[in-house]
Amino acid sequence: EAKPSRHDEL
Amino acid sequence: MNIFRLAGDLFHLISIFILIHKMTTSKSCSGISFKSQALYLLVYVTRYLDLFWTFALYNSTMKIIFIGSSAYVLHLMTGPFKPTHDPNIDTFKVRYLIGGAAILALLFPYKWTPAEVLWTFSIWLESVAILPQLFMVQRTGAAETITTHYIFALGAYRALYIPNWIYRYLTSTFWDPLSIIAGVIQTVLYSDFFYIYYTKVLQGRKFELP
Repeated sequence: EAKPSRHDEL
Repeated sequence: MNIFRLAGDLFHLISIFILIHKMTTSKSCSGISFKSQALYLLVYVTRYLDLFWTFALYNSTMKIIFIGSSAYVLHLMTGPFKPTHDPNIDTFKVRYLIGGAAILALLFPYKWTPAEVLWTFSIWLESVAILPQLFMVQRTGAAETITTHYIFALGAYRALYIPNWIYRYLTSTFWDPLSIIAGVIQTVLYSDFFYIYYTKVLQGRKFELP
């Protein structure tokens, strides 16, 4: 998984 | 990815499946709030704009499914099953929800760019998008069992995101205060419904408000 981001959630 | 988020997303998929299944088998959208469904499409379209510039197999696929199925539900409600929709009981004033979400998004986005403001708008709007549906159930005082399963699955999706956020904070100290506040509000809005669902529907009784 790449750098945690709020855009990786649905 | 973690088990809570995966389970949450699966509940979201299940809720969509239940909704479309209910409508196509009964050839009716009675009991379903058109306004809530329209708000959800607005939520997905404004949140998933990044489909145009990022790709990740899981996320992108799900985003397309959510936008597509939401548009399909609206198509069913405005086309084939329109006669079964009663606008007279779907009277929640959504302009306040859209207005409130827009104000919050303009005041407190992470960045003042169109995409970020729209993302923030979608987060706030999603937290209250179920209200027209809950209002409709409250007005009629009862709901078909299948409709209650739909609302439950949709609520379980965001509720499961809460342990996901705790897990993400603990494992990578990542947290997103906006999503968490809005997600908790969203779950709280469902709590009354969850309670009645547990005490009535799961015991095989009809969903009727006390």
